[in-house]
Amino acid sequence: MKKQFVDHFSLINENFKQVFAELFGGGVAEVGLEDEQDVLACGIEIRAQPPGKKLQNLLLLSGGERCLTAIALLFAILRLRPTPFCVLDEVEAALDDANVLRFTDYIRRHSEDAQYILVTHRKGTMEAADRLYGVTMQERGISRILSMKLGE
Amino acid sequence: MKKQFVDHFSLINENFKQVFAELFGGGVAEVGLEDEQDVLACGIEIRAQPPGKKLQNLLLLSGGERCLTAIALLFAILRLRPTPFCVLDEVEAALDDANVLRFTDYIRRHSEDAQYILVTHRKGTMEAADRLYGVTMQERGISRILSMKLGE
Amino acid sequence: MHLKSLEIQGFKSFPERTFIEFHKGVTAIIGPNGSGKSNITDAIRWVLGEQSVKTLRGSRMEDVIFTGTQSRRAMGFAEVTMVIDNSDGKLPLDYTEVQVTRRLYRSGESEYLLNKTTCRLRDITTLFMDTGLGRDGYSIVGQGRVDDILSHRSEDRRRVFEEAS
Amino acid sequence: MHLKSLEIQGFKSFPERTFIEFHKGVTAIIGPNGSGKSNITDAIRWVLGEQSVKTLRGSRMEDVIFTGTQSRRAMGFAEVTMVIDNSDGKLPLDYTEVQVTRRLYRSGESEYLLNKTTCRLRDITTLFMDTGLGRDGYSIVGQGRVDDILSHRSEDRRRVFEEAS
Ligand SMILES: Nc1ncnc2c1ncn2[C@@H]1O[C@H](COP(=O)(O)OP(=O)(O)OP(=O)(O)O)[C@@H](O)[C@H]1O
Ligand SMILES: Nc1ncnc2c1ncn2[C@@H]1O[C@H](COP(=O)(O)OP(=O)(O)OP(=O)(O)O)[C@@H](O)[C@H]1O
Ligand SMILES: [Mg+2]
Ligand SMILES: [Mg+2]
Repeated sequence: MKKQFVDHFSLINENFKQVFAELFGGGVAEVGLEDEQDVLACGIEIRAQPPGKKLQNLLLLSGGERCLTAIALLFAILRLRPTPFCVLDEVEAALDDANVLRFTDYIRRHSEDAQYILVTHRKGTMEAADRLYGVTMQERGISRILSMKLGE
Repeated sequence: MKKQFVDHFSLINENFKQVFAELFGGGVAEVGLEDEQDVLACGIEIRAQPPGKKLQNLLLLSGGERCLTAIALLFAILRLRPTPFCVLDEVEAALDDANVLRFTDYIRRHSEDAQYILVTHRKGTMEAADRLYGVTMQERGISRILSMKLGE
Repeated sequence: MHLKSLEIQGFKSFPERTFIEFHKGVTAIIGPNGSGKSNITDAIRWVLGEQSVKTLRGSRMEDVIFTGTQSRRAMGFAEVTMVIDNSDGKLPLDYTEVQVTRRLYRSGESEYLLNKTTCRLRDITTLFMDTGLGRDGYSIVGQGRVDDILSHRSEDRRRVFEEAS
Repeated sequence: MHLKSLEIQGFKSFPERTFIEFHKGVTAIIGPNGSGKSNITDAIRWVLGEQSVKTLRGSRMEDVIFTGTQSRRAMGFAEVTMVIDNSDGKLPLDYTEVQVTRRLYRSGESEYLLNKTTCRLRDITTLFMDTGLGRDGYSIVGQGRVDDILSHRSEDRRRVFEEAS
């Protein structure tokens, strides 16, 4: 029980280092257990260092850097234990266009056999989709769905 | 003291109704005092009803609708008591492009003698600016500022 | 195992029976502010057994039933049906296709169906336990919630790691 | 009364002396994620007397001093100077131009200057009281914070209404 958690935790840590570096184009990140003596109940620390910058408190990261770090950690966990499908509702809102591209490139590189449902306002995310559904409220307060061809 | 607060509060309420309708292209909104008997200490309620929809709990509004409602309330307060300058850091992140345009149109219509500093990722906001400053990190971790000509 | 389709009727801003087919790969859901995109996310959570009205952005469970507009009356019930492809047998049921339905009436009465057979809410939540789609799952990230995984409340974060382990 | 200029040195990601001129109307600050835009917002708050490290996104006040990069050493102090056009006399000082400077050394020592004369932090915060730029002001909305005005914590909201009244 304890051994399984520690093994899985270190796998998530491995994944996190990789995914972070992939999304940030470099840099270092890791997750750590706050108390090695109390592995089954202690908290989990996160350390993230974008490329070229010094390691600082997560609070000092920018809105976009925090967002990308959170996405990296989510993907690290999913890599260990994939879920049948993944629903992400505007998770890339804080990312600039260049980082949206890194986010969607990562999804496309790692999406064989995976299923992603992304609610989005961002062009980059729309362009990376295999399918597009548009939600409209032609009649006020009443939602309807249109299947949209890509390139429309 | 109490009279002044009540008078100003009802002016903010008036402004809020107008600004909300301007930003949403219709709809109804108001602020109310939770306890008319305890005007100097009671809480303040907010009710917002986008055009065509029924009045519901604020929680049920969409991310973008809540954002625009918050902006309307801020502008309502500023109309009563303008501040020398106003710094808004990515407040329009949750708005779709059509609503960003309503947001910037409002600012431009009401900005004589006002001074707005808007940190933004959105094209619509950039296009509405009189001046543009670009922040860059050519050298990793070191910020520099460039004054940019509009239309660049 | 993957999501095949979702059917929504009377749920939040979807009074009309609405059918959405899902495929493998990446599906993007787009539309203007307030059009109903996050309501689809809520429908997915709800049919999987979500019981927290806070997570569903309401104050009472009744809030998920279409409440009417200035030109259309409220509905008496909300219903969401999800069809899942189970050909890899990940779900512990002897079916290659699993259909889950949740229905809530304004009276407060609820109905739950698994492959058209009435069941209890517990049967649905138990079915999805250990898939990452459950209560402590990490597969659904709501609007404005992605930062939570970094937040100080590291007990929540802890739970996500445990769910994945 | 309006903002004329801001000069930043050693503050967060701005080790080099950086001068920004502001004009009436709408100024947009743009740039990639992590480039330093919100740090400018923080600099404006800080020079106006912000004391909450939480609002400045740090854990200690020392966090606002440039901490170095992998290729440049940390700095020993942070300094921000704001020049304000006071020709309408809104600020209770007999000057048409008001210059505010705040400096913090790694030793923990602070310096505050009003028109190049040493003063206390209290003199700065008192100066901006009643302008909406102070602690309970509503003129600076930080990243991710616009929703706060709608939040349940209606005592905060209350304070904003009182500040404006
Ligand atoms: N029970 C209900 N009956 C009718 N309408 C409802 C109900 N619950 C929510 N709504 C409406 O659904 C709308 C919100 O939809 P949703 O949150 O899905 O928008 P969205 O497309 O995600 O928008 P955004 O891009 O701003 O996030 C609100 O306008 C709300 O009034
Ligand atoms: N004391 C410091 N010394 C050096 N760098 C710092 C210091 N404090 C913060 N930073 C750096 O400043 C960067 C964040 O800057 P800022 O929050 O202004 O970004 P931003 O341009 O607003 O980005 P976003 O678009 O993502 O919101 C972080 O990468 C952080 O490491
Ligand atoms: Mg939404
Ligand atoms: Mg920022």
